[in-house]
Amino acid sequence: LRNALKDTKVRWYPIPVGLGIGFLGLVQFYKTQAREKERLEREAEGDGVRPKKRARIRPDGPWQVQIMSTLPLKAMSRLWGKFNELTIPYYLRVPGFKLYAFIFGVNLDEVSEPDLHVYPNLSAFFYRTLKPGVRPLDPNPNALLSPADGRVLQFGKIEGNDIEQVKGMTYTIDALLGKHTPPPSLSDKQPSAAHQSANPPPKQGGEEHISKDEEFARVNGISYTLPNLLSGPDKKTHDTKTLEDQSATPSSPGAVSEVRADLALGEKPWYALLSPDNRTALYYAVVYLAPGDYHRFHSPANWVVERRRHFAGELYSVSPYLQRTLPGLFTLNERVVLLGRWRWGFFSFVPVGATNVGSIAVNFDKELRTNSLLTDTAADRAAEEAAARGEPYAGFSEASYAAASAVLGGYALRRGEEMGGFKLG
Amino acid sequence: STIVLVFEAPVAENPGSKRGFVWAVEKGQKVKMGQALGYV
Repeated sequence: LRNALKDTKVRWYPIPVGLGIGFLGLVQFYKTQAREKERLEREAEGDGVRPKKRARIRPDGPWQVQIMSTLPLKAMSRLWGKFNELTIPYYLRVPGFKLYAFIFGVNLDEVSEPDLHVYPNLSAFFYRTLKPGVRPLDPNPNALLSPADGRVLQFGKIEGNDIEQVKGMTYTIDALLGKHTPPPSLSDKQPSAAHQSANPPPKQGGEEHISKDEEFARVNGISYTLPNLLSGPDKKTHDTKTLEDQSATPSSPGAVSEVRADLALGEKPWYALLSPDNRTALYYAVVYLAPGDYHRFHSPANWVVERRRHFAGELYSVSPYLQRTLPGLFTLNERVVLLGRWRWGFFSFVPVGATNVGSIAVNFDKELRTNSLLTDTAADRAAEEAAARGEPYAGFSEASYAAASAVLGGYALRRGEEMGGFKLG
Repeated sequence: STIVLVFEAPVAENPGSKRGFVWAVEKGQKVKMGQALGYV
């Protein structure tokens, strides 16, 4: 053996690059598996200093889902976002975007900006706007509009707490929206300065000035409180502890105030909202936006959004295949639940993020940050604090828009009005 | 990406009645923003 080793001439041969990459991939996969297993074991015992961390949500399902659940999806999404924010060379933009449009079926005639050179990168092109008039709203005022371009994957009525079992799609409304807690009633805070300037107080001498918000509420049959009640004796104040935490009035109508969501307040099942005489029911619809679709979303009706709950979940793909394969997918993904009311009662709007489209933007909520390390750590910290107090963690951070309008107790959205959108990464 | 709407609406008293919420789409149908999903 020594002679063979000594006498044999060393010769190098090239191996196929793919083989090399495959080998490195396997080594990396094995390392992450081992590291993840070790970390989970350490978390399960707790390291003695911090309380045991909440077990990470582990979805079950076929092997594809198992593999996905070991991938660092959020990190991949952020990387994908960064990659798509790289500036594309000027002369490559038009052929590049035309290729993207050809592959994903984008109708470039509808894009508001005819010169595609304007879009510095794919991320900007992805968040493109459309020409005015290319998306006419259904003329019937009683129509519930589609909030975006896409495909209707499911829709139906919600029985009790369970959203109807449709081809393997089972989840409870509590898991999707979070537990129902009473919405903040109109607070006794003074309307914000911006609000006052937009809605001057009634003139003396009996001349009544109807503010925009009152007009909106009246026309759309949405409950509201007259401003003079805010200072009158029968002002209604909400006695929930959390709301009293709202110490400062935000300075701009769009600003939000943080409320501590991990205090479960007066939880009731969602269907308790329904009118006792069963004249109303809860319905749901799921619209899937494909990569080539216009990715801004609009208000499907005239409604008032009172608060939002941000679930900093994972970012599994929401492709129709995975929706069929992974029951309860939406209860795992990062999403923003906008809760409010419309003419017929409760109304909610839930944009759900995914690996390739991780960030959700809401135009009137400048403080919302999704798919960011900050929100992840904040969510973990909140979970640990709740665990340390021995209280359940609701799994979301909630913010109220009550300060946006003292009359409506929330932010008024008109049908067809752009609300925000999905951004790459 | 996906958008889920959950909302309260009047119940159609009996099938085919004009009152109440009625869906105006089919499963799997492609829709455009502003198109009606249903009518109350």
